[in-house]
Amino acid sequence: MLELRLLQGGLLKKVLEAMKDLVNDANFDCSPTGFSLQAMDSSHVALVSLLLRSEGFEHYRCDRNVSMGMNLNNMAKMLRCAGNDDIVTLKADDGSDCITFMFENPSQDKIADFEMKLMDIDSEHLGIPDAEYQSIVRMPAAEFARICRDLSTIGDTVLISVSKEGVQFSTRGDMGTANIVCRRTTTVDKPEEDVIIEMEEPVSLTFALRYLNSFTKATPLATQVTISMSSDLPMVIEYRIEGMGYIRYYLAPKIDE
Amino acid sequence: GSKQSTITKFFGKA
Repeated sequence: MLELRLLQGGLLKKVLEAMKDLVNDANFDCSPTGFSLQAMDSSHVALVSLLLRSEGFEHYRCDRNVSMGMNLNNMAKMLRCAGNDDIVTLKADDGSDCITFMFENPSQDKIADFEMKLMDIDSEHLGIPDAEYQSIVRMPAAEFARICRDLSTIGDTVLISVSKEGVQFSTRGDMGTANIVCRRTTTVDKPEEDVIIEMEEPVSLTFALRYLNSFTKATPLATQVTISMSSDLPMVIEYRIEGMGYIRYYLAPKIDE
Repeated sequence: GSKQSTITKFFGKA
């Protein structure tokens, strides 16, 4: 028996919007720790890792570890039928081939049940090493989204270079080039607007902008985004979900031939 | 030119 009740149903809606363009089908893993997912995009260039910890749910019952295969587009469609302020409950009986999404409006006078078929998905988890990254940048999530969107109008890839002073995003295309530098900030009164750089070593890596633009669908989940890079690893873009966990995107770099 | 690498080049099966 699985029963997960989340007071902020809007959060689950945002989570699905943040994953559905990257991944078609994925297994959600439910354990006493929480509700999680790990999946790659079809070309195996990007990986998304989601964790919603059990403590973040108003009610969390998961009698045994279960893996439920879902089509993320269909799940997103069903969740779009929930109001942003609705309470969302996920329910599944042991061995059932479907999951029920129950939506309750804040005044509790409208209750909706949506039942979705589960799928058998053959997927293997990858071991993500616990790495110390050479450069970590924390910046406003909306600013990062804006930069990725702007640069993708000029070029297909972005060179991200981190130094002690700041982070530089550069691209080039048929019409010309673009460079955006975000300097490290030192203000303390508005931490959500800060650009913070923790650098062990300067890093410069190239990434495909279309994946970064897909990751920025998670922007409504967090005010800040953390970008971690090392020269020999995929980058990690993390959006922390307050009180619940995180959504992390791993992106393999472009490598010089 | 540059070539797109894949996640599986870096992360193995758990």
